[in-house]
Amino acid sequence: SLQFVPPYTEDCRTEMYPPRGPTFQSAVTWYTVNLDSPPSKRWTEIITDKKDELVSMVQAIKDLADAFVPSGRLEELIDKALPMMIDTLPYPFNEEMKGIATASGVPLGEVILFNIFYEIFTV
Amino acid sequence: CTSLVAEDPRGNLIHARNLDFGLFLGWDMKNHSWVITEKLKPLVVNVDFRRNNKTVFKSTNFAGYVGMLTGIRPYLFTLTMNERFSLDGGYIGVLEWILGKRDGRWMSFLTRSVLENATSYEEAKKLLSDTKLLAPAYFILGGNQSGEACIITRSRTHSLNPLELDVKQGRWYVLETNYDHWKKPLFLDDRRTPAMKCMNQTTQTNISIKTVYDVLSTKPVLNKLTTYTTLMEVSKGNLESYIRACPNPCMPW
Repeated sequence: SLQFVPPYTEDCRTEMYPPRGPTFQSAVTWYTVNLDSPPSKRWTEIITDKKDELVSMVQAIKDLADAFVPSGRLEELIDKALPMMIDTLPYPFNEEMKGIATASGVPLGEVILFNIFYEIFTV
Repeated sequence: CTSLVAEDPRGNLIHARNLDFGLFLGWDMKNHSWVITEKLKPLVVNVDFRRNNKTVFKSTNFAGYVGMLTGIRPYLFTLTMNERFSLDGGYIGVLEWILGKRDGRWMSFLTRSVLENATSYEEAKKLLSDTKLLAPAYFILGGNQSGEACIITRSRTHSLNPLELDVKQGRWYVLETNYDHWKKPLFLDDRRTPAMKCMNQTTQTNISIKTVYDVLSTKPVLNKLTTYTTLMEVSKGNLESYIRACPNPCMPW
């Protein structure tokens, strides 16, 4: 049973496993990343599969940036300034991000923003 | 986010988490959902990181994100991180970084390095407790022995009030949402109380991957920000993840 007022706390659920029903959206695909590969090549298989979804997610973040700064200056800052810091980021993560930008066609600045979002988001 | 590590009566450790993300980043009125949360769900992947064709660690990731939020070093330790809010936040760390003061670590690159290089619970715990960070965070770490689990509450420079499993004292699980464990959570966002109520109702006798999944499926522990649930058992080297949905009525966070 569920209380129909926030926070909609419900009685402890049981028998939910194996996952199914309205709270289960889908399973998760497995991939292998070979750490012996050059960093810029490691994520190519995953990004090739998930390219459209990554582009769509980055676009949603850009739309958000434009909502905050309609002039588009924030987006310009992301695409121009962030790539300048790529070589200050630790190896091999900087090389892996370059490979992700190449494999997805997403501008490097936006890949970097996605990867440092945790620190940025605390703003 | 809600992360927990529980010890069953046989000393096995179960580590599980809901990853909730996308708060205030755009609300879709039509679908009653968060824009970024829904964009992240299709990016969720499980990754087996291998070297010399052997598994080094496994993780649940967002494709395109090279850091780690959820991972297992099979048979050694398990690690999840939850977001911590503090006025001395990441924007200060980023500013210092831009100004050239670069002695801190980006949170998700630290967790990636720990999963890739640490070879024991104690080593992982030391790295996660002592390394200077750009942003505050909660690290929830499980080991491979009875009693090995802790919540590491991190400011950018210190580890505050580490909380350890203490089965003899009746603490057979540790649970972290997004508030310091020694303070009350924000009343508007109390997921800790319902989660602990359900863990206590389950009891240690009945704790398992299945019943932990039940706890993480109970509203508001499950909410509109929940992208995935991951379940890990270090003794089996097992990690499984599921993309979640929260049917209405459901808390936005």
